[in-house]
Amino acid sequence: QIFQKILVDYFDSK
Amino acid sequence: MLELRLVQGSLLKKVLESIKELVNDANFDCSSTGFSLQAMDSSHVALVALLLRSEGFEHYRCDRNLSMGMNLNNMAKMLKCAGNDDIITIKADDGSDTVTFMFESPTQDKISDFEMKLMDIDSEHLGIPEAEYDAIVRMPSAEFARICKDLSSIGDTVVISVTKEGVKFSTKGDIGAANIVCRQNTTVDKPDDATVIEMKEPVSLQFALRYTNFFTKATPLSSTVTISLSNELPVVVEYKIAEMGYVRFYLAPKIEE
Repeated sequence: QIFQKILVDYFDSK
Repeated sequence: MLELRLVQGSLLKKVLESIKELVNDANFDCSSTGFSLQAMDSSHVALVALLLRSEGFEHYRCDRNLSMGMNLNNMAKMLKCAGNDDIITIKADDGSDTVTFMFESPTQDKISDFEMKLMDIDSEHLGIPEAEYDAIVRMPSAEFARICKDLSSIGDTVVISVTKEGVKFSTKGDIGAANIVCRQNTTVDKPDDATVIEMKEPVSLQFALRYTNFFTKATPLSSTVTISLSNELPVVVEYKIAEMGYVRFYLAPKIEE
């Protein structure tokens, strides 16, 4: 299974 | 009061063409540093960061920091009405709910102004730290665009792998598979035609081609593209805007579980 990560998995919300 | 005069107005036209399909609405932030934007696509998978530094404008007046919410499709429609050689001035008054784009032909015999309504946009800003990347590939932007287009006719995703052999772009689909390897090539007539690979660690990451194809809309902005990869981070695809700044696209990888 391939999952698409999203950006908040890597970067914090300001 | 905001007044930004850009002699090479075509740059702004190209910027809008490069981001309008990825992002619908965005806040343009204006400060003493420059004219900038950070916005995510609706799925929060990809992010665009734009910077046009104040020094790149012929005239740059921004009395106080200002954030202007714009629909990028509408903005692109208005900028399409500017000639490629036109000078573009962006104007806004404090507290106004509109922005004006003024277009001047190079010979000053035609002057147009287009007023666009601003909108309130509740946008989420991400803090993106400066990172050391495991591998950085610089290659001709047209070559990268060609690869993304070609691979998307075979599969939906691309695996980008960097080793000391070069950078490999691979895909698989119902009809078969494809691999394209670009080796480092610095012995070219023009520096912009070179493929340069700086690698600290081998990297292999998988991405949705739908998004990389959106990024390549920025190809007219720069003859080269820089792809920065780390195994634990979103890829950064950067198009430099001559003397002025950049458009950077961030894309979260796909992972197998």
